[in-house]
Amino acid sequence: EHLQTQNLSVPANSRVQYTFPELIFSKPNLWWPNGMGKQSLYNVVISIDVKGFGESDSWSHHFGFRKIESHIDNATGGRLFKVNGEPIFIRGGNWILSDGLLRFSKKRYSTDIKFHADMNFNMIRCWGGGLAERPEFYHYCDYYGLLVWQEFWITGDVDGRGDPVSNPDGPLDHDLFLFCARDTVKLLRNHPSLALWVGGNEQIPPADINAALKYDLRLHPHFESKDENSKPVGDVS
Amino acid sequence: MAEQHRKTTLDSGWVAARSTEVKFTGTQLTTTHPPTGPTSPWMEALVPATVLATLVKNKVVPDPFYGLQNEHIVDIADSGRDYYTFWFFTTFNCKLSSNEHCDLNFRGINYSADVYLNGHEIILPKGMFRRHSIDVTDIVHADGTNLLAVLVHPPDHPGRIPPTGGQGGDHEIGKDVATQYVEGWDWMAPIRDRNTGIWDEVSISVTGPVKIIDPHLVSTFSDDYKKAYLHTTIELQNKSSRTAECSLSVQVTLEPEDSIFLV
Repeated sequence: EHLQTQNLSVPANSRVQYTFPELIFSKPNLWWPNGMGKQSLYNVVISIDVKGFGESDSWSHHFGFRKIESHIDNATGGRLFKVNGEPIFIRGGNWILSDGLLRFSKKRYSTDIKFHADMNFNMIRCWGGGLAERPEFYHYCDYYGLLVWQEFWITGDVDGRGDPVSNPDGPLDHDLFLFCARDTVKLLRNHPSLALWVGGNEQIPPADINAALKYDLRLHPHFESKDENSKPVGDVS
Repeated sequence: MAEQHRKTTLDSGWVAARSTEVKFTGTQLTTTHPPTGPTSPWMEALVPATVLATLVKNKVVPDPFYGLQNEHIVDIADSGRDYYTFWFFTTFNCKLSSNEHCDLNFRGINYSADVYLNGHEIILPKGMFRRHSIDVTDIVHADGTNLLAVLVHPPDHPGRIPPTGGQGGDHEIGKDVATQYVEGWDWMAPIRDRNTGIWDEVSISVTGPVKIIDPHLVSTFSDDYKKAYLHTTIELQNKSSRTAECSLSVQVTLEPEDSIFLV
């Protein structure tokens, strides 16, 4: 349906970032959470051919067109979610991990996550004392329509609010924490089910980590409000 | 036409052994003295998973999730970190044509590791939640068997479980960037090896001179969701010593729903 090809030169021994001119879809099939509509998924394939060599690499991912917003509702003090402009009543459960010896399987993920959908849930909260869940977990959340609230690796008990009080400044290596957070975001960010990144469980991360996460995860100005008539142009930076 | 790029997952044929029971170095294990199979001290290993998962699979320890069997497994606080520092070993083949490049990828290691491939050592940095991608083009045997050994070290601060237990034990694990439930919680007994291991996918990927890295897909909307825009940003790495003239494509097709199949 939608195919776009661009030519560009990549200098020897270098690494560049490239942004395609945006693809426009009229009346796209939207992705909806469980109970609000279909979980329409598109298959996005990116490939690169090199002159004199042929296909050098390709990448594919299921993608869902959806807009997820949330804010603290002054009336209730709770977080109010909207999907594609529609408010949604969140029915969710806590998730730690599917096996304490980390023996994960697609079959187990599919079964566990379908079970949540069958219970009429529409969100799973990945607790900060567990894991950043894996692409296979998110794939089945995409497929069954479970929004995901994904916490980073801070908990009140272990980081400054436990008994005894310990690690008030979080992990020893903040740069390592931020490196892991950024790499995790890159691993998971294309999944339509990913609804919210959260600093930690019952605890705000140390100020420098929290500020960096908020900055890194803000909506990029490029996507704030697209002017429909903007000229599509490739951008190599 | 070059062969299609390809990715091979390394999730079988692994063996493991406790580091203190192996007399060879990583260089020797991946050149002159590779293990010949699951004979002591080596055992069949579960990858991806944890050290404890391999010990349970081989019945070296009881399954911690039955009865009070977890009490019969020595905790890392009492055994010391070396007891759960394990070697993992496997072999793989990887045919490379000219101008093709090969990466060895780890999607998750808890908590750090020393990798040996055909006698070459690569030290992986710490951190449970980070990927590692190593360009091994110059190290792999393009027409033969490659020997891979990984020495996996537990978290730096495994902590000690107080007699009273409690949420997160003595909280020492919080000094590392790793999962915190492993010292035990009100709903969970402590995990004796603190989930040490090659806990996520290991793969070999072969590409041509230019590799696609971490694409980012974003959708925006107008006209009350009647129009959508797909913004696609990628990183490209040219590993060759010449400028690459590229043709870059993005194609989007609707996934058929369950009841519909494309013919």
